[in-house]
Amino acid sequence: LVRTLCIANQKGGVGKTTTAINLAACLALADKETLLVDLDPQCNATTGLGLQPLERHPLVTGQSPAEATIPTGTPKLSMLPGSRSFGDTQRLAEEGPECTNRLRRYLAQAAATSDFILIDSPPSLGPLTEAALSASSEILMPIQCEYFAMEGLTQMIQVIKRVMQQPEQKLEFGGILLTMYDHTLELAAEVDQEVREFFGEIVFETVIPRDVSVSEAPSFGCSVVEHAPRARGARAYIELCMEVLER
Amino acid sequence: LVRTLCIANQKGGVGKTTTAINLAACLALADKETLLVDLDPQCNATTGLGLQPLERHPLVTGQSPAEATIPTGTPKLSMLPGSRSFGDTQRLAEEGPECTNRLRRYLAQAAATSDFILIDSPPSLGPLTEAALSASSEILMPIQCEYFAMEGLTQMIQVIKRVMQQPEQKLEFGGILLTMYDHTLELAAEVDQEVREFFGEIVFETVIPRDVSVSEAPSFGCSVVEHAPRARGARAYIELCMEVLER
Ligand SMILES: Nc1ncnc2c1ncn2[C@@H]1O[C@H](COP(=O)(O)OP(=O)(O)OP(=O)(O)O)[C@@H](O)[C@H]1O
Ligand SMILES: Nc1ncnc2c1ncn2[C@@H]1O[C@H](COP(=O)(O)OP(=O)(O)OP(=O)(O)O)[C@@H](O)[C@H]1O
Ligand SMILES: [Mg+2]
Ligand SMILES: [Mg+2]
Repeated sequence: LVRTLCIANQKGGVGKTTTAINLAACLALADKETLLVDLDPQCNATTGLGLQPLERHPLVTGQSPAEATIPTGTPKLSMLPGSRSFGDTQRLAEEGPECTNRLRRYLAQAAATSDFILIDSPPSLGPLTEAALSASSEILMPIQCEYFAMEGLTQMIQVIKRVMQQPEQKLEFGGILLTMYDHTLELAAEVDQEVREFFGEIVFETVIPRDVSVSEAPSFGCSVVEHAPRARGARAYIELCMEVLER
Repeated sequence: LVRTLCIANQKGGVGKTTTAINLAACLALADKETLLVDLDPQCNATTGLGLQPLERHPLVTGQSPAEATIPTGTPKLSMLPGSRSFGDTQRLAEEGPECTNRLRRYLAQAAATSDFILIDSPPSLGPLTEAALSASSEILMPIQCEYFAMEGLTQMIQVIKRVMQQPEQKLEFGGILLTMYDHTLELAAEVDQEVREFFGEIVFETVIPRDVSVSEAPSFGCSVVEHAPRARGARAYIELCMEVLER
């Protein structure tokens, strides 16, 4: 049975794309057939792997997953690239529940050949993110170890709860991941403690440290585990992958 | 004549809210009557100054600026708080051009008593950001010194150009601001050079360094210039303020 992880958080710049790319690469290196879906109009997950965004969005043009999915430099990791087409993004956003159905049908076709599907979503609570949540089996939520990190969470949790209550819904909480942890800052330790007290077991034990190798990897078009396998950030994403496989 | 600055960038976590709060505080400390408008449903600009988000959005309820605007802890700095009301945000987004008109009328009333109005916008190119751009006289675009920073810029520039070409439009490019510059990273120097080569004079000379005092200030409910006036981040925002006043 395929596991579909939606990597989502309304707050911007918390490490959604970085987590989607690096966790997907680790799952593929752990011999799982993995599909990475880029639903963000910024297409950072696509360009972060050295690939080109599509002119048109396959969800709008009706291209099948077999036609639109492309291989990456990592064996067992394939990608459904994003599209910057403003018109297509607007159209998907205006469709509401129909967009969710398209995405579900699309992923159902891709599921036949995948063990894991990861969806990178934009920094918003809009229709694209809601469609991604509805089409997923679990949500993985990166949280940056900063003050604003805790602020918008209540809104995000409300939307997640609403999606979980819809009929035929299979969304569960996959986990909360603390990212860009800088062990020299008191603020990071405070956020870590607060998040664990509030969310308990859901929070992954693995914490991703702030590590320049992680932010440099996209300029080489590959994941940090391939760019700098001995870096602290690479080891943390490998540990996260082990935890995800155990859950 | 009031100057209305829209702080915008589709990329998340680049320092929009941090720049909106700290530049607004510096303008107020430089004796300018300043209004900070929080258009982001996350309400980080509101909570970053220790204030409470509104239950309902004044743009939807029709409350006048005089009724909805509240003072902050900084003399000459007042705030139009944001609202997390999901319904109101959806409604504003669905209204399109009508939302722009409401915002323009709203800001026209506030303009009578302000020298500067700063608008903090969400990380998206959606209707709220487009309304904010249409109602502003200049755009100030923070760019993080990271790889993904340059990726989505072309889309952002297309939207800005489109807004500039609309009738009765007064939007100009106020400037590009490099943020979270870590002088120990080669990546930061590369992005700095690339942005200045591409955009030239538009880029502010002032660069905001990565400084923990900046990210801690919101937990004290005030700007970094009041929380840690001798910190590098505070001095940089004061320098930025001087540059904005000269333009
Ligand atoms: N562990 C880390 N160490 C250092 N830098 C990191 C780390 N994780 C992410 N970054 C950098 O932080 C920035 C934000 O990360 P990223 O773009 O993945 O966040 P995002 O949540 O996807 O942003 P958006 O909200 O725009 O989609 C990027 O420039 C990225 O390279
Ligand atoms: N110069 C700086 N030094 C250190 N940390 C910073 C600096 N500027 C911003 N930050 C921190 O980086 C994070 C992102 O900044 P901020 O929230 O202002 O970005 P944003 O563009 O408004 O995000 P969003 O896209 O979610 O609206 C915050 O936690 C903030 O405290
Ligand atoms: Mg992203
Ligand atoms: Mg913000």
